[in-house]
Amino acid sequence: PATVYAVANQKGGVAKTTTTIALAAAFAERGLAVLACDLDPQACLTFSLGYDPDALEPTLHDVIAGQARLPQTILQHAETDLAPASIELAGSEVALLSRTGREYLLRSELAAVVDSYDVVLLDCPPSLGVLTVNGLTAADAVIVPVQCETLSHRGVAQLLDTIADVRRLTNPGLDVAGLVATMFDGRTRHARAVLADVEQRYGLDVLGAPVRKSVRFAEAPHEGVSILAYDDSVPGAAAYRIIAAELAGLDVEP
Amino acid sequence: PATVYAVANQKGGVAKTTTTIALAAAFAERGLAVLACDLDPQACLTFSLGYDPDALEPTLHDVIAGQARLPQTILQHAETDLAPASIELAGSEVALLSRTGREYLLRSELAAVVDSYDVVLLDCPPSLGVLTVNGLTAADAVIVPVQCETLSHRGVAQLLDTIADVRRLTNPGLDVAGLVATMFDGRTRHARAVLADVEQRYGLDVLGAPVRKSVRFAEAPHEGVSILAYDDSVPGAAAYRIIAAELAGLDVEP
Ligand SMILES: Nc1ncnc2c1ncn2[C@@H]1O[C@H](COP(=O)(O)OP(=O)(O)OP(=O)(O)O)[C@@H](O)[C@H]1O
Ligand SMILES: Nc1ncnc2c1ncn2[C@@H]1O[C@H](COP(=O)(O)OP(=O)(O)OP(=O)(O)O)[C@@H](O)[C@H]1O
Ligand SMILES: [Mg+2]
Ligand SMILES: [Mg+2]
Repeated sequence: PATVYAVANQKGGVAKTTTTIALAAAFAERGLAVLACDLDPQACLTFSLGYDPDALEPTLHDVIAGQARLPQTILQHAETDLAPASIELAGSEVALLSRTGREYLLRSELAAVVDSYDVVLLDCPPSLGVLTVNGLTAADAVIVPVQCETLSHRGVAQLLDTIADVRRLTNPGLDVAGLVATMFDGRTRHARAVLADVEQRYGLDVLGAPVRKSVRFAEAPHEGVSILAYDDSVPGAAAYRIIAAELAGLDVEP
Repeated sequence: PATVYAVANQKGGVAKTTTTIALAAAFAERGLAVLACDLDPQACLTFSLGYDPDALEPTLHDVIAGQARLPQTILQHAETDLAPASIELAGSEVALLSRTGREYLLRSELAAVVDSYDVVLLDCPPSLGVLTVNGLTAADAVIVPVQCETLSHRGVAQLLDTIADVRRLTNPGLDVAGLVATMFDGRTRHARAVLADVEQRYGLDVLGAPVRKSVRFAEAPHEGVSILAYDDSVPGAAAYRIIAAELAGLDVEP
C-alpha cells in the first residue's frame, strides 16, 4: 500500500502547499502513482493545480458529510491525482468536532485508495485543529516544511507536541520523516542559523537540500502546475527532486 | 474612544503580525496610546514582543473562559500595550462555538478599554473562524495585509465575503481601511502585477506605500521589538510609518 505523508506546520505561509505539489510531481516523475489530498478549507492546493474549488463537486466536504466517498472526488491532474477541497470544508471542521472517532475519518476514507497509489501526500491547513489531526492520524510519517526565520522554531515545538499526542492517542505508528527547509535565503546568516538551531534543538534531519527562494514558485500556481513543470531550472526544483528521492529511497538522478 | 482596527487575512504568513507590531509602534511614536490584541492561539504577536506565551497568566483564553477581564491581561511593552494570547486559545475557540452571541465577546470586553486608548489593533489568526469573526465584529475598520503573489487575491475575495457577512449580521459599521502591500519584492514584475490586479478587482486602496522585503523583519522578533526599534533604516520601516500616518489622519513626517 501507499506510504502516506502528512505535510504539516501550523505556522502560516511556510510552503506546505508548495512542498506538497513539488513532491507529488517529483514522485510522479520517478514513475510512482501519487495522490495529493487538500485538507485546507482555503483549498490552495486545489487552486494551485488549476481548479476552481468553488466549482468542484464532490469534494472532501461532501465525504465528511457522508454524501460521497473519497474515490468519487479524485481528479486527474497532469502531474498528480488530486482529492480536492473547497471553502465548505470550514463547515465540515465544525461539524466534525462533535462526532465520535472524528480523528479517524480521513484514515478510514483513505483505506479505499491506499492500494492504488505508491505515495499519498496530505496538505494540512495552518492550524492544529481537527483537519490537521485527521491528517496526522492517517499518516505513516510527517514532513515538516520550515521557513527558516525566527518565528519558525516555536511552531515546531507545538507541532511535535501534537504529534506526540497523536502517537499516544490515535496513531502509534506515526513517524517524523524530517524537515524541509523552505524559501531558503542562502545569502543571509539568519536562515542558516535558524535552520541549525531547529535541527539541533529537536534532533530532526533536514531532508535532501534546502529549497532556495525564487519568485518562480509564486508564479507557478498561476499556471496550475508544479515548479518542475513551470521552471525546473531554479535550484529549488532540484532540491525537491532530491527530497523526493530520499523519501522514496531512490537514487538521486544526476 | 479608540479606533479599533482588525488586521485580517486568512492566508497564512502574509505579515499580519508584523504589520500589527509595526503599526502599533508607529502610532505610539506619534504620541498615540496604543493597545495590540493577540487573537491567534499561536500567539506570534505575544512571542514577537518578547514574551513567553506559555508563561503568561491571565491571557485572552482566561477572558473567554470568564475567569478574567481583558484589562487584567494587559502588559506594557516599551512600544505598545499588549493583550496577549496563549496556545490555550485553541481550546477557547472550540468552547466559543456553542455560546450564544459568541461573535460579540471581544467587542464587549474591549468596551472597558476603548476610552483608555487612541488606537486598538487586533491581530487575527490565519482562518475565518470564530476568533477572526470576533475581531471583525469588534472593529471599526479592517486592515488587509496582502503578500503580492498569485495565491493572494483569491484569499481577498473570501475575506471580503466574510466582511460582508459581518456587516450584515453583527457589525453594520465595519469599514475596510485598505490593503497593506507586504513583503513587496519590487525587483519583479510579478508583485506589481498582482498588486495592481487586487486593487482593481476589489476597488481597494493600498495604504501608504508597499512594504519592501528585508531580512531584518525576520530578525526583529528575536529581539522582541518592532522593525522601527530594530532597524529603522530599512525602507519597510518608513512605509509602515506612512501607513500609520495615513490611517491616523496625520501628516507624514519627512
Ligand atoms: N521556494 C520558494 N520561493 C519563493 N516563494 C515561495 C517558495 N515556496 C513557496 N513560495 C510562495 O510562498 C507563499 C506561501 O507558500 P504556500 O502557500 O505553499 O505556504 P503554506 O504553508 O501552504 O501556506 P498556508 O499556511 O496558508 O497553507 C506562496 O505564495 C508560494 O508561492
Ligand atoms: N517586509 C518583510 N520582509 C521580510 N520578511 C518579512 C516581512 N514582513 C514579515 N516578514 C516575515 O515573514 C514571516 C511571516 O510574517 P507574519 O508572521 O507577520 O505573518 P502572519 O500573516 O501574521 O502569519 P500567520 O498567518 O501565521 O499569522 C515572518 O517570519 C516575518 O518576520
Ligand atoms: Mg497551504
Ligand atoms: Mg500572525
